[in-house]
Amino acid sequence: LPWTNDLPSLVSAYYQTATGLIRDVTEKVDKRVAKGHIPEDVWNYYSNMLVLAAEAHGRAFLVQRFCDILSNKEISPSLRNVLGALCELYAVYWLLKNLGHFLVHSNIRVPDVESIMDWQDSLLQEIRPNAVSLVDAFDIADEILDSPLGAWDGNVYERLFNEAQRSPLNSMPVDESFEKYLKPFLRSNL
Amino acid sequence: VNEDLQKERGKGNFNLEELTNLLDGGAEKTEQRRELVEFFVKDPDFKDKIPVEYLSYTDRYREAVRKSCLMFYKIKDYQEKKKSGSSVELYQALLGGMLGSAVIKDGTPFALHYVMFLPTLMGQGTVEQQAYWIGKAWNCQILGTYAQTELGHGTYIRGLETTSHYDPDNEEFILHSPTLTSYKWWPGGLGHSANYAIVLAQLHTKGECHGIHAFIVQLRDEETHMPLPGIKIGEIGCKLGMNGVNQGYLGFDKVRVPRQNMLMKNAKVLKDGTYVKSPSDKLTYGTMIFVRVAVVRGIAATYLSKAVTIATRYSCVRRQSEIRPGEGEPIIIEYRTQQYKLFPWIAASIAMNIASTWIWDMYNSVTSELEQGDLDRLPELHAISCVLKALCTSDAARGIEECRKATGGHGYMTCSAFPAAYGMTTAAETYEGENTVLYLQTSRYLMKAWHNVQNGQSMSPTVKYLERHSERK
Repeated sequence: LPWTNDLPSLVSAYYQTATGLIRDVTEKVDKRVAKGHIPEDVWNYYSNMLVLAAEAHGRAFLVQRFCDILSNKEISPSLRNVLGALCELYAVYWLLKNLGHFLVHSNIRVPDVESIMDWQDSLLQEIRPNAVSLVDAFDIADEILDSPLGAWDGNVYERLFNEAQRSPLNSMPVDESFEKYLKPFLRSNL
Repeated sequence: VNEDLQKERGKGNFNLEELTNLLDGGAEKTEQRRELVEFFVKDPDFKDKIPVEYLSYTDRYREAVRKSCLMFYKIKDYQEKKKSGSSVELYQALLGGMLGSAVIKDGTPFALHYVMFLPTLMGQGTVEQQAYWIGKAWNCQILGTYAQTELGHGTYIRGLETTSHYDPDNEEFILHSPTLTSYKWWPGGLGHSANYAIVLAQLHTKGECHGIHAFIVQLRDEETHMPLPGIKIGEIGCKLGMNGVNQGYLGFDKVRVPRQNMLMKNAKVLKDGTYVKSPSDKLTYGTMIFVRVAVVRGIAATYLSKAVTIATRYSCVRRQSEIRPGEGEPIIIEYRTQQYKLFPWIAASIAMNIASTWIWDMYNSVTSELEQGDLDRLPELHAISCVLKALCTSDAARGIEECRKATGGHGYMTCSAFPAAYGMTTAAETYEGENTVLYLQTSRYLMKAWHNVQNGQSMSPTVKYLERHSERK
């Protein structure tokens, strides 16, 4: 089937890729074992491919679960739109990060890649207005975030400056290391 | 409120509360969580007078112990106020998740007591053992940990060296560490906090080794806290993160424990030393699966959502360079490169949250099936929990690092909260099964599944797709 930029195609591509990686590594292991090699050595020989197959399986699982939530009828259309864009971004982002496997194992072909990259940029743009609302919806209290950079009021610089005042070195205008080391050093005429 | 950030809040086009409820699992759960935050996290007693980063290593530990104890007193107050009993969820939320990390930034030495010691007693103890030990553990009359990993042995538990020889004359097990590499290494709270541990050791009886089994061992005197005779114990030293967790080492010099201290829900040793095999050797996977499932939500999704919140808000305040010459410095979230650093991780934290809910439900249903003796879905749960733990902790560490870089030099400061988040998440990549080992465990299941597909067998839900796509080449 020709590639189309939509969620069902993404899900299918993830499954095709996971299936392809699992099939390839299993066939390689089976063939080598059939030739008389010790199974455990064959397992070790192909372990990097085995890791890739497991990763692809896990990623497909995460994409599928994210998609499933979109079919929840209790979700309002506006939230469904936002989550839909995030789900697509999640799937597109990891597809492009692992493009080689998708080109080998799914129905994505080299000419499709440019449109997928464009799709990623348009998703970033689509999500942009909702970015702060999304993280606000995580509903993490300032006391939990515990970071001057991320406080709800956004008073980053004031909070950073206040944090600097908590450094024990700022409790005295001159630290004792001056008398002990720095002063003799500065006067030593090296 | 910063003006730029306030403007951003006006741009959203969905109902925030609806998403909050969805992520929490319902409006009621949101309410409960907020109540816990109000009661525990906003308590001024938990506020640091001096940031922990400026304390000495020893003082950091003492502060973690002080706050952990305080937390338990508060839990009791909370239960009295709510007229509710203890619940594992409450302890998990307070000790293993977001709330715990807020109160005790660098981890708590009590975490394993609730996250592993108690669940193992529940999952692997007989009814009598549960009746005896769980009450003591719930009331914190004893403080436990879970000692599996050894200095020379990690995820491969069949390679563990600690031995437990049964002595039928005295009806006791003799626990022994035959080599330095057999010393237990890394369990949280083991260093100077816990006085009991569940210890995994190779069981020998009637001259035969029966593999790894779990034993409850007293480590320290309940009155003086001194290590008991034959117990060599201490803490392992400073780490990249989690420095409040008090991870320890433990060696045994022929330490005797009563026969009743072997957890015997599945396998048993009778008085005369006769070994009664477990109906399935996979039943002992329960605690490990539980922790892996908990790590996906409690560590990976939690810390990633914190990191991305910090970095996104910062990006709406921070101004830098110019996009169009002469138009002034825009807020950095306007840059597409910045969006690329942030938005995929907002998506990832939601993906992890959704997946963790799904797998938590699966864990609960498989566990109740196990109680009925049905082990069919255990391999599938094991395989998916392994890969999810590996993938989510690795993604979270990568995402947190990306968020740190998105906040420049300010994110490099410890007060930004990125270093602590990174330390906690990278630790989770390593503990409860090093990630590569976990991927390989999942791939073993996948290879079997592929063979089964080729033989025309019907697949379980998480690998059903192999049936649909197996024809395609």
